[in-house]
Amino acid sequence: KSSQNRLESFFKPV
Amino acid sequence: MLELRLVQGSLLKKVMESIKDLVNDANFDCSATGFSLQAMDSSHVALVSLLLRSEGFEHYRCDRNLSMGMNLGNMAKMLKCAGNDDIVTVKADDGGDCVTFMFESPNQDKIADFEMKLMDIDSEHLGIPEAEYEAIVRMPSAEFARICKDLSTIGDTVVISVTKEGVKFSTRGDIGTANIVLRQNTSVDKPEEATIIEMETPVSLTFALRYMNSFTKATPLASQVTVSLSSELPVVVEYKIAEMGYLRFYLAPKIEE
Repeated sequence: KSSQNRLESFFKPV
Repeated sequence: MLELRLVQGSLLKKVMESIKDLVNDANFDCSATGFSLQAMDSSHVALVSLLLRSEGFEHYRCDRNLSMGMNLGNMAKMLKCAGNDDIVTVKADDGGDCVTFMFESPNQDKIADFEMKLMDIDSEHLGIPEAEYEAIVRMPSAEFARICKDLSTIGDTVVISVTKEGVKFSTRGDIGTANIVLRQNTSVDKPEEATIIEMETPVSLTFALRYMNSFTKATPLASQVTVSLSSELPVVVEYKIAEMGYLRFYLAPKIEE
């Protein structure tokens, strides 16, 4: 089983 | 006033074909540096980053920074009407509500202009810090596309593992499993056929093949692709655009539970 990360977990909004 | 003349208009056609299915609407940003775009797919799992540097254009005029919201599907439709050898010019007025794409045949005997309405797009811009990647794999782009396509017939996700032995692409599905290992290969006659693996630390990450396959639509842009991996970071799949810049795709990894 695996779940999908979202980009905001790594990159912060500017 | 914005006026960008690109002799190799086919580059812009290829860029649009590469990204139109991943992102629906996006803001193109124009500045003295160049023509750029950053956009996420609707589920915020993948991000496209495009840069076409101003020096790569035959003529580049951008009086002030301009952000133009476009529907990428519609833009791709219009650019599809340009011939592969056509010179493409992008024109817009400051504060205007439309953009014009002009296509000139190489011997100037056919000139077309297509005007497209711009749209207001609230897009979130993510800050992407410079990172040191644990492993960087450079390989033929067609080989990468082939691997992603083949594995997606077996499973939905790919585990990319880089060790001293090489880079391994693995998947698992209802019918069975598949593993494809590429070793470093610099002894080929042509540099575009080389596979080069730079590894600081062994790394293994899982990604959705659906997105990887979408990225490989950029294969016609470059003979080589660079895949940069670090644990705890989205993978970067980069296609260099000759003399001009790059098309990069970022994809967030899946978490194994």
